[in-house]
Amino acid sequence: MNIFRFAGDMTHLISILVLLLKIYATKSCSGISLKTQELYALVFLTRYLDLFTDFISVYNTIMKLVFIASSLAVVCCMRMHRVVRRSYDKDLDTFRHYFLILASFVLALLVNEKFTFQEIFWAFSIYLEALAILPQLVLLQRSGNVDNLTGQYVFFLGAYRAFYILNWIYRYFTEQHFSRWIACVSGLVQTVLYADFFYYYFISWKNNAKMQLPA
Amino acid sequence: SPEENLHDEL
Repeated sequence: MNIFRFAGDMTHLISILVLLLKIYATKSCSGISLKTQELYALVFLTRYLDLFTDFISVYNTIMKLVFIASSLAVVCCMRMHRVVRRSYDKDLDTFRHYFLILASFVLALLVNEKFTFQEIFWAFSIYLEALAILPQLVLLQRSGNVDNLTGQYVFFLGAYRAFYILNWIYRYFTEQHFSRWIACVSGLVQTVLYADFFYYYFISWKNNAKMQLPA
Repeated sequence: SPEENLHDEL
């Protein structure tokens, strides 16, 4: 464990807490893409198949449980909660996310560490996570204005993988035969996808104005 | 070591 990875995990945890706060405090999920939440639930379920077989550390196990439980809780809440579900922007959240699932799975069959069930699903979860934010970014683009908590949620979600890139650079220089190129390349793509969001987020922060995405 | 757990990250 290094400071970059710990900062990344904490940033990821903060993004989840901000999302839960937004939904719980406002009893609304307007501006949140259910499809991105479903993709993230799938990412964690397929990435942590080794949850009960490979014990890394207490921290690792607890964080995996938190990520799985929170992503499922958000999906269930957005689908079932009678008040929250009414605020879901169903007609704006129309990204065909099944294509993202299919593309990630095909790529995982072709490019993986080892052609085994667990490694294919691990690679699938890595590729899917890189693309999972797309429905959310498209929804924000369509809805134009971004409320503070949603903006902070997306910002921290994007920032966490940027910390992981620093972690991989650090590990590359401090550990022999460290090669996580699947996670590195995918993490780079993932972070780049946030580039324009980060730009508009920074502008709104600099001008102390409400965040506006160009329609 | 090759058998080290490749996926020690979240």
